[in-house]
Amino acid sequence: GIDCGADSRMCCRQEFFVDFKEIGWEDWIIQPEGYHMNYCAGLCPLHMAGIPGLAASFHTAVLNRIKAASAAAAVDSCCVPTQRRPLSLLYYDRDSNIVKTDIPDMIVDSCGCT
Amino acid sequence: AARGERCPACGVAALAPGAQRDVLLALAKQSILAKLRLPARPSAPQPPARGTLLAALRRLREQRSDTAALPGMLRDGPVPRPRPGLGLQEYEILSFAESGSSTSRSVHLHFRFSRELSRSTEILQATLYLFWAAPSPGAQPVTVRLLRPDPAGTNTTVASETQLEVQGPGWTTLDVGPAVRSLSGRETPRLTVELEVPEDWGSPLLAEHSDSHRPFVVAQARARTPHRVHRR
Repeated sequence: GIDCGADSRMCCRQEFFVDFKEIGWEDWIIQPEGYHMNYCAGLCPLHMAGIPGLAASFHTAVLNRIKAASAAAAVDSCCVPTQRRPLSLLYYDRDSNIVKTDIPDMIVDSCGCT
Repeated sequence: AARGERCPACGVAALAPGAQRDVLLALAKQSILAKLRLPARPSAPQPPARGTLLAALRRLREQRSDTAALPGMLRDGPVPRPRPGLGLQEYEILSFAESGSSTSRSVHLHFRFSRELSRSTEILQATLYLFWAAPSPGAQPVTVRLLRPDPAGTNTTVASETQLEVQGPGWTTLDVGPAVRSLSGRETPRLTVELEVPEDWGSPLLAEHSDSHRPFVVAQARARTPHRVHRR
């Protein structure tokens, strides 16, 4: 996947870190200190759609077959997460119990064109 | 997004940088609270004393012999699944006792579990940890009653009664899984533990709560599987 630079226009991963102290949540979230809320942004022109390794998926394979049949049939291609991981949280709930949980698919590691 | 609608990322990209940051921070808060099934962030918590927390975690760590039982709290990284989950969100809960009424022969302990968790999760296992001060020598029978609120939340009913043989000072554990499971969906999911001894032990029945050996419950839970529609 590609990380967005200052003037990236093509599909890339935009890093965005939320510091829990900055939003006043450090009193009830024990660990971690923040959350990498990265997101995908940028253009997916057709010649980039489905390039293997960007968003290698069954969906892409089907799209390639459609494109091979007729360019007109090709549909839009979107910049989406291709790899994500859980966010492990240790926090106090409303009864001051200590809770540990993993929230699946909360952190985007890479983006690609469908 | 379909034509004409703005997807969040595109919409955000069109905003001025300051406004963009505010929108993203709001999205982050909304996303985390939604995934924790919390209507709003919990009000300022009353964390347990540091000594209490360390004694509890040390006790849990002493169970290193069977690491499978070692709660995920003590490990870095993702919580190990107690059994192959279906990619469902797992929870580990550490709940410290609140003192209730007590006499020289009995003590009441209260454990509260949040409504959100009790509604949307199934309890896989729950263990009560009790630290006994210096009881009189020889095995002492202790009656442990688990009380839960009735559905209306007005009275309490006995969920179970167990005889414990306390051999001497130290920690003992008790499986309270069925009793905690029975709290599911209650308006006030609170477990009360009543300890009763045959005669005065001549010392506090349990280590004083100011002491770091406060009783606690460790529970493991998993998000409820979405209701499956059986197709014929």
